[in-house]
Amino acid sequence: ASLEPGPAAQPGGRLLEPPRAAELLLLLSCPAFRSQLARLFGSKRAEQWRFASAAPVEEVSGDEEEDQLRGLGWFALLRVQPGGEAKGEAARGLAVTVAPLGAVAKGAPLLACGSPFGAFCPDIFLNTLSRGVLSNAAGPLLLTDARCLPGTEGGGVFSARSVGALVALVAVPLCWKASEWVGLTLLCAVPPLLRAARAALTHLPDGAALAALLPPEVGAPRGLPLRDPRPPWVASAVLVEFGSVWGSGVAMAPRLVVTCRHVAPREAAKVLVHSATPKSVAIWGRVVFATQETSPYDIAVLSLEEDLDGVPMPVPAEHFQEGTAVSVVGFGVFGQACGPSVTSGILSAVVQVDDTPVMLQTTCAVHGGSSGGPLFSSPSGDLLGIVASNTRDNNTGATYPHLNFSIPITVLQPALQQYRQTGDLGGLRELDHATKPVRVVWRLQCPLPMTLRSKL
Amino acid sequence: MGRQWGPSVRAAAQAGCVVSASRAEQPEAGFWSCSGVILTRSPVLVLCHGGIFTPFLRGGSGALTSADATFLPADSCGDDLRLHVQWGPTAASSAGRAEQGRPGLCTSRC
Repeated sequence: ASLEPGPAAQPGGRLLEPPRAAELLLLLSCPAFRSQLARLFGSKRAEQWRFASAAPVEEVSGDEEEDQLRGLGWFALLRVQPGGEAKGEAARGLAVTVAPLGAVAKGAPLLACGSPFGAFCPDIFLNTLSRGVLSNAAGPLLLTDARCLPGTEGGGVFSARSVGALVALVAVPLCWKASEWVGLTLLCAVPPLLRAARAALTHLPDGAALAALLPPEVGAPRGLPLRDPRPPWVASAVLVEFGSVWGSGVAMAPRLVVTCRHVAPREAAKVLVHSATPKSVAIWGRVVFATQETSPYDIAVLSLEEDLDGVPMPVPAEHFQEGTAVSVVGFGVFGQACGPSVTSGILSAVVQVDDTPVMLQTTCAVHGGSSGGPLFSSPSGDLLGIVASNTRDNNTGATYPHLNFSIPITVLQPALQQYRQTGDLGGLRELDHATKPVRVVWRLQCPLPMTLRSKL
Repeated sequence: MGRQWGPSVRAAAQAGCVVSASRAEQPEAGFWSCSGVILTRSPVLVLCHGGIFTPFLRGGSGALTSADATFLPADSCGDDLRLHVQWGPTAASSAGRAEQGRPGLCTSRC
C-alpha cells in the first residue's frame, strides 16, 4: 500500500475550495463498534495497545487513556453553511454510495482516502490515497492494511470494485501492540453510523428532512452484485493450538496441516486445529513430523483425526516471480478472538541456492501468531509458501512486520506428496539435512548468541 | 492505479475533505483537525471523526464513555466551537489556494 496523490493533483499543490464554515449537528457512536473495540483491545490488554489519536499529543494518565479508547468510536455529522457553492453544485444530491455491512469480503481490495495531519497543509496532503485489503472484520469494526497516518481519522475507505462505494471511516490510523507497530488501520463501517444518524436526527427540528437526504445502503446502481467473491484460499488457513502456544497453519489435504516447528515442536504431541470456514470446527490431531531446532526449515506436519470438511485445498505454486502481488493469511494480532486476518503486499525477494528458491520475502504485514500460515499469490490463489517469521532488531527491540520470511512450498511439496501417498517421512527428514549454503541463507533464523535474531 | 480503481479513486476525490475545529475566542490556540467524507451536496452534509470534539465537550471526555450511547446533541459542545470544512475542486468550480501551513512539518531527507 502506498500514499499516492489523487487525480486532481496539480503541479505546485492542489487546487482547493476555500474553507467553509460548518455547524455540528450530532456526535455519533456505534455501540456495536465500541463493544468490539473494547472486546478486542480493552480490558487487561489495554496496556498492550497504543493508538494514534486525533487529539493533540499530550501525556495521558491511565484513566484518560481508557477514556481515549472509548472515545475512539465517536464520529460527527456536520452541516456546511450554505453559500459559496459553485453554480450547478446545488443541484447534485448524494456525494457517495454506501456499501452494506458485510458486502466486502476479507482479502478484497480497499482504497483509503484521508489527509495526513488533517487541515495542516491541505494543498499538499488533501485526499491522499492508500491502498490495501480488508484484513479482518468483527461486526462493524473492520481492519485494513492500507497505511493511514494521524489526521486521516474520519477519512473514507472505498471498495475498489465497480462502484467505488463508501465502506467505512478511518477510526484509528495507527496502532502498536506492546510497542510493535502493527501496520493495520481500524475502521468503523458506515452503515451503522448512518443508521445511528437517522435515529438521532429525529431529535432535531429539521431532522427528518436531513435524515431523508442521507445516502442509503445500495448495491451497485446497475444491479451488479457488490459482494466480492471471497478468495477461496482465505479458508485454508487454520489456527493451531499446542498447549498454551498457538500459531497458524495451512490445510494441505483434508487431514494434513502444515505449520511451523516452533508452533508444534514435539513429534507425537497432540494439537487442536481450528478452522473458521465454511464453519467453525475444532479437530484434534498429532504432530507427525517436526524439523530439528538446527534445521533452517522451521516446519511441522500435523495429521488430523477427522477431515476438514469443505475447506478448499490450496494449489501449490511451482514458480515464483518477484513483484507478484501476494497475501498472507494468519491468526496474528487477534488469535482466536477473530477469524484469520489477510494482509497484502508483494513478493519482495526470492532467495535461491543453486537456482533453487529457499527463502521468500514479502511486504505483507506479518505479526506474532501468523507463523505457519499460508502465503498466497493474490492473482492466482496458488500457495507460495509457509510464513516462518518477521524481523526483529534485538538491539532496539523494534519489530518490522513488513519484512518477513517464508519457506517456499517447492521445498516441501515433494516430501509432503511422498508422505501423503505412502506415509513415509523420509522426504521430510531430509529437511533436517539442508546444505550449508541453505543454512547460511536462514542463519538469522537460528538462535545465535549476541547476534540479530529473527523469529515470530 | 489501474482500471479497477477508477470508480473508487473518483469517489474518494469527490467526497474527501478536511475538518478543523477551533475556539472562537482563542484562534491563536490553533486548531484540531481530521479528515471527513462529504455525504450529500445540497445541503453539504459531512461525516468526520469525533476525536477533534473532545476538547470542546462541556462534560469532558467522560461524556463519551457511556457504553450504549449512540449520539450526543450538538450542544454537548461549548458555544465557542468553530468548525470549517475544506475540499478539493468539484466539477466546474474554481478554487483558490490554501494559505500556507505552519512550518512545523518538513520532509526529512533520507
